[in-house]
Amino acid sequence: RILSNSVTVLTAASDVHNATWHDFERFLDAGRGSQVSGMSELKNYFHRFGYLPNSNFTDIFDTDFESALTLYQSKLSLPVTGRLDSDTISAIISPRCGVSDSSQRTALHATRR
Amino acid sequence: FAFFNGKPRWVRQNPVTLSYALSPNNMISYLSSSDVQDIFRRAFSRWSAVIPVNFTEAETYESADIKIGFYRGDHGDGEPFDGVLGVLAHAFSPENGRFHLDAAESWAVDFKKDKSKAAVDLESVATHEIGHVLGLAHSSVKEAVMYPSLSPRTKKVDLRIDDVEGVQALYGSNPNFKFSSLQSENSYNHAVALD
Repeated sequence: RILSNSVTVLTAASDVHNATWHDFERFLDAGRGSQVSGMSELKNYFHRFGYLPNSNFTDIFDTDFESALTLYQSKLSLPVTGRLDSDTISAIISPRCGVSDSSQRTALHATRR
Repeated sequence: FAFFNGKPRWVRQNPVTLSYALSPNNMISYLSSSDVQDIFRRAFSRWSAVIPVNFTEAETYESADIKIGFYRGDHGDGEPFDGVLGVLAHAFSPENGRFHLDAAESWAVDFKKDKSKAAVDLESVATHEIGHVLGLAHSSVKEAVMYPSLSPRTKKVDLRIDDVEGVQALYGSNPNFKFSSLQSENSYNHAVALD
């Protein structure tokens, strides 16, 4: 089980993960102002799970993304650092349920049939 | 614990009885159907032990309140699955009843027999998704069944106080349930994770 906050654990985790979110490991230690190619994919991840409202994203670690990241860390009971630290990256690449974390959004367009 | 927007729940005459069925056309060939049925029976029983809701196996898939199936990729609900790991499953809030698992996962019913590093415990995911079917959103409590992530080769099947308080806020308490019964059960999750 992925519990520790060491980079070694990230490597162990990636052994069993496919490419879906594996690439997010390269954002380790990124913080506000960073520009890393592919950051928009990570923003899409946060959008998908209810942390970022917009869907037109750049590769810049901006203040909106920092707020989303802080909210994510808080929601998942991670240390709230506002940075893509190893605990946060471990959580992001961990397999999970597809339902949004935002209770403000009704799950999966629920309708009564 | 948290609820979906509008706090939807199943509204039925008391006692609430919900039927469920596994899609006969969307199962996993390497899993025995009796194993899968046993797993879902146990998963539903964990929730019915704490709330006044009964779950029964539907006579037909079409008539079931809760429809369960394994699907691959884009399966028509706007939430395509993504292959091995990543998203494991999803379910719809009340009173929709759809409950989908990603067929691409290496679903395990017994980690002693399944040695895959990417094996995912079916019973843990089933118990989590039933929480969504009942109206619970994701919890921030790491030990709770309703926490959104689950690592491979980890079993987390026993409801925690957070799960119980959440679902009881929607449906009330099963008169036979005692919070003291949770304590001893919960050591199991941790023990299996260590194993």
